[in-house]
Amino acid sequence: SSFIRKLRGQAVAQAQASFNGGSGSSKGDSFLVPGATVATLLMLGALHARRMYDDKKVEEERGKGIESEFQPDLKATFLRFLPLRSMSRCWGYLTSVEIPVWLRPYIYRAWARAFHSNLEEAASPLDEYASLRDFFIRTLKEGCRPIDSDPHCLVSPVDGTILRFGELKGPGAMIEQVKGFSYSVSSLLGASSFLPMVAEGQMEEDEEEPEKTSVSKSKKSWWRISLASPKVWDPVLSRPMRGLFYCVIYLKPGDYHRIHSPVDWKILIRRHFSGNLFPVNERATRTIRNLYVENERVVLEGLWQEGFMAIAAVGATNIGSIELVIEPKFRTNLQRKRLAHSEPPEERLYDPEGVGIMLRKGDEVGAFNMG
Amino acid sequence: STVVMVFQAPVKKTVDSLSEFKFSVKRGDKIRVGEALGGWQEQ
Repeated sequence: SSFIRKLRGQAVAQAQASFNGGSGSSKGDSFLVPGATVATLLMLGALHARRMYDDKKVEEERGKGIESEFQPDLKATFLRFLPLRSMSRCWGYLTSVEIPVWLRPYIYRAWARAFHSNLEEAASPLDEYASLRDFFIRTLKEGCRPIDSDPHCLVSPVDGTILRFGELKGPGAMIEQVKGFSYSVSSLLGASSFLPMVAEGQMEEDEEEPEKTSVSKSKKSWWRISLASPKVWDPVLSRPMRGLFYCVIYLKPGDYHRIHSPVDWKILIRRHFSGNLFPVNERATRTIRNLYVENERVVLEGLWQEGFMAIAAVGATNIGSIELVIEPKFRTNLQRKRLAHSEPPEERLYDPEGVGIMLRKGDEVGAFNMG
Repeated sequence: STVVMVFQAPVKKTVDSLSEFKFSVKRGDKIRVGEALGGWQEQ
């Protein structure tokens, strides 16, 4: 209100100056800057309020049992023409600019208030995070995230909101993005994935006629892995007596953005898909087709005590880069060298000795970074 | 950003079997690192 009073005072002074002979042009110029800033702040505030309202509306509908349906719209189509990767990289550059020490707590508190972050969990004092990017990827105080030690459970690898989960049945199994649109698991993880996509009935048939199976894609993939990692390969693990499940977790901007291991497992392969960088918020899932399959993502595949395990970390416009603790030199959100959209993923096999990288439940795997 | 997990877990082999993986979360639930997503009982 004091700012508005100041603005009003400036406007009155300008009016008086023009009334007295029009010598107030310099004051008029000085009014433009705060005027534009206020307009920008008001616009951002309005957009944030509208987003909060939309989120609330979706939550209310979900509470009533109404599912949001897939409805492609013009805005989603328009997004395809935007240079989202460049925008993401620019955002990353802006957020990595060092902030004056005195200003840091104010900016980080404002961020925390806007996106509901818990600052008490931050491992370091606020003025020690040199940039918003550093603050965003902050670690937590020891003991803030106790890991469920039950050996018969999987724990969440991230802080976030559960969007979807369920069991995948039969070959070509699909994960529902929203009601009315689904994408295939093999598109998400990659055609060369060693995903055990053989249905139970089909497996029995295959056992009777083993020659036929040798041509199937999934068998080939398993064979490839069995050759590549003989020490960990156990045919019992691939038996379809175990079900195949999935879980989709969305991380809001205020959430802790590091990824941890959900179980004790061995990571055998990393696959990097350099796709688009569409936003992945609630609205985007309802309007952009194949959102998770089109976006840039990193897939880690391996084995745990019950068989197959894969984690796909999907990037977005604002959170464009994915870092891996297990492979520090690995980089994503790089400038595209090729224009072809359907380029194959870049793969790295983590098992020169056939062992892979062993991770314990709760170990840090990677992180999402700004831009 | 989003994380998608795909994994194998035990399913019911017989009617009496308890060793079936079940999710312990609901859609829309907020979850934090280290909290159980689901589990099964040992037979």
